[in-house]
Amino acid sequence: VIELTEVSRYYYMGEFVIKALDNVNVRIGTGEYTAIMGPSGSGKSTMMHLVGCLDTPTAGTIYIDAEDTSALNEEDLAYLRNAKIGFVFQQFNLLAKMNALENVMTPLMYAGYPMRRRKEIAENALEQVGLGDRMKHRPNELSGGQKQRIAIARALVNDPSIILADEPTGALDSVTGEQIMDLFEKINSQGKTVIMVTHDPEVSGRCKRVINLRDGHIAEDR
Amino acid sequence: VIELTEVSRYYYMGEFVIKALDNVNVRIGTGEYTAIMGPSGSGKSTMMHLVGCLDTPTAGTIYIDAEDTSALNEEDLAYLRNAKIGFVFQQFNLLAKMNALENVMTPLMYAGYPMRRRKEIAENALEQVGLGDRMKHRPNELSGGQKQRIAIARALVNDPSIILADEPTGALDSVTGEQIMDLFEKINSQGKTVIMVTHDPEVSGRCKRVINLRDGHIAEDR
Ligand SMILES: Nc1ncnc2c1ncn2[C@@H]1O[C@H](COP(=O)(O)OP(=O)(O)OP(=O)(O)O)[C@@H](O)[C@H]1O
Ligand SMILES: Nc1ncnc2c1ncn2[C@@H]1O[C@H](COP(=O)(O)OP(=O)(O)OP(=O)(O)O)[C@@H](O)[C@H]1O
Ligand SMILES: [Mg+2]
Ligand SMILES: [Mg+2]
Repeated sequence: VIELTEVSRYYYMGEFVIKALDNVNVRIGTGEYTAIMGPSGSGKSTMMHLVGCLDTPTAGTIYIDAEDTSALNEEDLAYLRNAKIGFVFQQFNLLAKMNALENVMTPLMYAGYPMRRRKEIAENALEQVGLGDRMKHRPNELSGGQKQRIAIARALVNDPSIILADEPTGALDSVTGEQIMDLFEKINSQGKTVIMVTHDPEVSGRCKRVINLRDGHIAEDR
Repeated sequence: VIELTEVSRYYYMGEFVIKALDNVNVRIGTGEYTAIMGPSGSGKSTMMHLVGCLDTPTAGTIYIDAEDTSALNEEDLAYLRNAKIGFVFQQFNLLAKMNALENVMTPLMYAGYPMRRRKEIAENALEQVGLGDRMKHRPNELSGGQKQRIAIARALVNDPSIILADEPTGALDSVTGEQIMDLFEKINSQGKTVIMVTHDPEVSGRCKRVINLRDGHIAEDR
C-alpha cells in the first residue's frame, strides 16, 4: 500500500547538503505492522512526513495505494492526509488555543459530520486513551504524556486505513504505554496498516517487521 | 540541598480542583542521583517546576540550600534559576528564532562572560552531546532527539550545582541515550545533585534512589 522508490530528501544549507534520506527503497503491504528504528537524526521522522504526504521528496517517487503522490491534485492530497492517513507527530503538534476535545474533533470536520456527532466520536476517542476526565483542558494544562495521547486520539478519530505514529509512547510510563500498544494492535487486527517509529525495543518487539535506518539509508529490514 | 515540606500544587478549574501535587514531603541531599517515576499525569513535571523555582506551590514550603524560596527576592530567584539550577524541559522549550549555538549560549549571558568565551563554552557543550555538526541549525531544522540534546547542553552550560532533567532521554535511541546517561553520571560524580524524571527502568536502574509518584503523592521512595 506504501511504496518508496529511490526516495531522497536533501536540505541545502549554504555550501552544505544534509542528506536526511538518501535513495530509500521500501514497500509496505496493506495491513502490515512495521516498526522504524534508528539513531537520533537518522531520517525516521523525515521518512514519516514523506509517506504522510506532509513533505515532498527531493528525488524519487512515493506511491500510496498505487497512486503516485506527486501526480495528485490538492483535493486528492487533502483527502489522503485527512481521511486515509492518521499521523501522530513526534512533537504532538496540538493547537494551543483549543482544548483536548476540540483538538481531537478537528479531523472530523473534513469528514463532514454534524457537530453533535463530531463531539461524540471525539469523546469516545479520548476515553479510549484514558483522557475522559481531561477533555476541557488546553495543551498547556496537560502533562507530556497526556498531550501525546491527545495526538494519538486525533490521529485515529477518522478511522484512517494507514496510521503513521512517530514515537507514540515516548512520553508514556510503561503501563500507559502498554495500553496504547494494545490499542494499535487492535486497530492493526482490523486490517489497518500501522507504521510506528520507536526507540523502544519493547515496542518494536511487538511489530512483525522492523526497518532500521542509519544516516538516511535503510540499514536493515527484517 | 532540596527540601519540600507539605507541598501542594492545585489547579482550580471552574467547580473542579485538580491536585497535581498533594502534600508532598521529600528531602534530597547534595550530590544525590535520584530518579522520579510514575504514571503519566502523576505530578512529576509539576514537582520539577516547583523545585526549579519556575512555579510556586499552592501550599507548603520549598527549601533550596536551606533557603525558603518564597522568601527570596527576584534577584536571588533569578540567580537560583540561572546559575545554580540547570533545567532540561520535557518539551525542550528551545527558542525558535535562534540556532542551536545561540540557544545554548543564552544562560551564559547571565554569568557575564564575554561573547567569544560564551561561544567557546557553548560549542564545547554541543560537542559533548554529539551535535558539533548541527550548531547553525534552528530547532525546526533538527530532529526530536537533536532538540532534546540541545536542551541538555543548555541546561549544563553554566555548570549548575543542581540538575533537573525531565525525561532527558525520552526522544533518544538506546546508544545516544547511553551517552547522555554517561554524561549525567560524570556530572554527578563531580558532586552535582541530579534529579531525573524518567519512564525508562534502564535509566532509573542507574540512579541510587527512585521516588515513585502516583496521583500527586509520593507512593514509594527507595
Ligand atoms: N529543515 C531542515 N534543515 C536541515 N536539516 C534538517 C532539517 N530537518 C531535518 N534535518 C536533518 O535531517 C536529519 C534527519 O532528521 P529526522 O528528524 O528525520 O531524524 P529522526 O530519525 O527522526 O531523529 P530522532 O530520533 O532524533 O527524532 C537530521 O540530522 C536533521 O538535523
Ligand atoms: N495548568 C494546568 N491546569 C490544570 N491541570 C493541570 C495543569 N497543568 C498540569 N495539570 C494536571 O496536573 C497533573 C500533573 O501534571 P504533570 O505534568 O506534573 O504530570 P507528569 O507526571 O509530568 O506526567 P507525564 O509523565 O505525562 O509527563 C496532570 O493530570 C495534568 O492534567
Ligand atoms: Mg524524529
Ligand atoms: Mg511530565
